[in-house]
Amino acid sequence: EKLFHNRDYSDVQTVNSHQAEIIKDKHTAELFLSRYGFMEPVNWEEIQFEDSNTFSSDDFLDDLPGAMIQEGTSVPQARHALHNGDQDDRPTESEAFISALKEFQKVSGLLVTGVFDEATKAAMNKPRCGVPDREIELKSSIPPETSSDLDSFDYILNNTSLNNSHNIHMNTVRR
Amino acid sequence: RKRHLVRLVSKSRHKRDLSKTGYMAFSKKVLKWRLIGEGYSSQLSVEDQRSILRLAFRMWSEVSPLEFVEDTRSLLEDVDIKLGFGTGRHLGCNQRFDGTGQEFAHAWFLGDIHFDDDEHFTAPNAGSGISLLKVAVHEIGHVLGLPHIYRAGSIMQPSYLPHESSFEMDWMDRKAIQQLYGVCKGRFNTVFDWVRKEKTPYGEVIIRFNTYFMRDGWYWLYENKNNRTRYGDPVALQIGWRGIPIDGVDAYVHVWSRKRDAVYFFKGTQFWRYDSENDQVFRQDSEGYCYPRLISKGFPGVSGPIDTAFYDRRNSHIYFFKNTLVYAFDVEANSLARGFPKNIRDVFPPVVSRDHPDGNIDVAYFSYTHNAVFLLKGTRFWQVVGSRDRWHRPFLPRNGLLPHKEVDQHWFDICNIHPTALKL
Repeated sequence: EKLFHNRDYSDVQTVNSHQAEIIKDKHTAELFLSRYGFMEPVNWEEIQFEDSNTFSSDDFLDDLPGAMIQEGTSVPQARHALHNGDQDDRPTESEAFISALKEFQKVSGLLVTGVFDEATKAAMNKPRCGVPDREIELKSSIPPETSSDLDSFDYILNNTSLNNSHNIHMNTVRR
Repeated sequence: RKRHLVRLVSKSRHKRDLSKTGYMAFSKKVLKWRLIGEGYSSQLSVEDQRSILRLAFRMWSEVSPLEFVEDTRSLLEDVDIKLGFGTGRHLGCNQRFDGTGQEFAHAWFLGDIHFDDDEHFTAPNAGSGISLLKVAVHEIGHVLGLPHIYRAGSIMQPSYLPHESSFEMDWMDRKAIQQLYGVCKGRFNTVFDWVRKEKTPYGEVIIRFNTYFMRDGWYWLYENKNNRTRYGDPVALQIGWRGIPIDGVDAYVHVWSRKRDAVYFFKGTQFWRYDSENDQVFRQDSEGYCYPRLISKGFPGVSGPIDTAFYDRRNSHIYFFKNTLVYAFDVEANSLARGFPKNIRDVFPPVVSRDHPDGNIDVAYFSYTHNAVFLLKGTRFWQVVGSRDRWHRPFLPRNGLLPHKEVDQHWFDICNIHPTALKL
């Protein structure tokens, strides 16, 4: 049952039932690096959220070329997913991990060792913003966006949150 | 019917421009925001949350042409930026929060901002927890189109740095947002250096000055050393300059010589004398004059309204500007100087023939920082040739106007904010 607080919240005990997963090993580090854009997601399904079917019903996204978008992912990652198009020239898994680690160490002002050391672990566990660090460049093979594309694309960005979905339809009706 | 269609289309189609950086940006200057009702934090009072967010938006207004207004009434779809708190799965967002630690907030381009209410958000300067103000300023930066910036001191760093007690947007952050939205431009009513005498603890009298820009009912203190306005400006005139008209003035003149030290504000046909020691206008000064007085009474030969004026210490003349004419008033003789009024081009000739404001100027400002007189009109200024200029280049005309430059390239980030964000 949800706690009901005193008027001045003086009785708020920040008893946090859930704690962010500590970055402590290579696996969690890989998740961190892929989530914030330093490397491609290794196990794409890993990042799936449970109510995945709500998203795919949005036909705007379906017509994105080559979209392997999993439900529940934020649209910036959707652009990230597009990157997967070029499969066969990928570095090996450990190389990708090391180069991503080095990149993270460099931008975080740490010693660039490529080793998952304590300083890197501490930096990864700092409180931080959830927006990815890396903008993922769209492949040049994707045709340049026309302004109308841009509008519709922007519309996706604007209205990805579920509680806006009725807005999407309403606007469509109005237009 | 046609007009209705235009309004309909313009309302729903937000025109986007990629600007030079390729990052997306709003093409509207006034943006509406709202803290969503079901997204209030359980850790701070609603009023605290709203006032911190209001300050966060104001901080972006202070360094860019954007203005932000809290809108609690419009339809949700007409609100540009929606903010809310949540834990785990929240507000219908696709990206679940991870509980305490790590991700404390995220933002979507041109749209929503979500805060993880499992984090311990605190008010500014609480000294503990995560400053909601700092996180909000960072996330708003994302919504406005800025990415993460890995530069020590940048507000757009991805990781939270708790130990900075107070933070402000540094020069590079300002340039980053101005890359997307341009710099602040605008006309001023007057610009002046306010000179005050202060006593040191040892009883010595030292003379200080600060530079002020006034526009309508607001003013900014400009810190010349830091090339920016004072943090937290603009402020309403009635707060800082008691007794002068609250909707702005036409001119400020400081008559300062061996025998005189008097500060005047001019508005319309009247003028006020300012008591710098008590920081308010005189009702009656030591000479028995009651204020406001008619300009024509105090300065025979001159009548308001005037465009602007300044006092030239070299010849103890006040130069009043009105349309295309200049009235030089001899303070010692208490009359117009011989031969005045004259056309402004005759008194301040152009160094480059067609480069001249040709009257109706906004401001005539003598700057102690630059030891020079500037004439401002619109977004441009002309510097008056000084004695040092003429020492290097004797051929320059006396009181000539050097080619114009842009005000915003000389005095930086003098930005409006939305009136609702003004502290009264």
